[in-house]
Amino acid sequence: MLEARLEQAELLKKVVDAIKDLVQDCNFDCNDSGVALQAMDNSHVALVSMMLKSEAFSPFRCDRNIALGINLSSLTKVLRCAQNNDILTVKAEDAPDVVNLMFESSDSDRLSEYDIKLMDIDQEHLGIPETEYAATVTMPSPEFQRICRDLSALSESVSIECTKEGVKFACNGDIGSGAVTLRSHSDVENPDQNIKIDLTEPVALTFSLKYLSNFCKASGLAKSVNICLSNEVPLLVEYGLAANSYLRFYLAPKIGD
Amino acid sequence: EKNQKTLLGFFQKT
Repeated sequence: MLEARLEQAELLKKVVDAIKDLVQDCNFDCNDSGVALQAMDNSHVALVSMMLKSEAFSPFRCDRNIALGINLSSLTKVLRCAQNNDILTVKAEDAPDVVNLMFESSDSDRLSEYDIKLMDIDQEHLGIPETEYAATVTMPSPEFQRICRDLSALSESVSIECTKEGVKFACNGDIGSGAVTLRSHSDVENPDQNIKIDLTEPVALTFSLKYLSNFCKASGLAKSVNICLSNEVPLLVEYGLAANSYLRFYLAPKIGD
Repeated sequence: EKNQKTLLGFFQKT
């Protein structure tokens, strides 16, 4: 059986909020190392990969592999019934029909329990090759979100160009063009504002802003975001979570102009 | 969407 207790329901609420507009029905694959999810959007352009390691829970117990097929809109409805600070316990039997979610208020005696009916989801699983990216940009997640939002007003696509000079987000649309260039930046007083660019070779790729803006819904989960690029391969946008856990988004490039 | 590649050309189904 599965029994996983999260100190704060907020984590799962935010994760589900960040991915529910991209993917609808997902298997939460549970085993003794934690809870993993991999799902592609309907058009096979973007992929979500989440890993909540067993250390993120206390306690965590999962005796055998269990796939919990859950509709994210149903899960959202139930998670709305939890306060951010509630303790969340997820329980399921070994061959379950339902998953049980229990919310406990940390400062009162309220205890809420919900069951969600599970679905049989036949999901395509993709092998993601280990990639040494040519460029990795680490920047404040709100800054990345703002750039995506601002450029979305002008164009459907953004070109991301990394050179030793910095990283340039540029777009070209009907009303005109725009570009934001960031250089490496280190702020000792305010390390959350740091911008780090690790580059082994220059990279230039074009991506859909609609998808990038969608990924940015995860901005509330981590203060910084890693944007990993190599020419001719999908982009990786990674939000690190506590206990070595993560929420990653992969996006196929567009054919440049 | 115009000019959009998919992930299937990059990642293999397992």
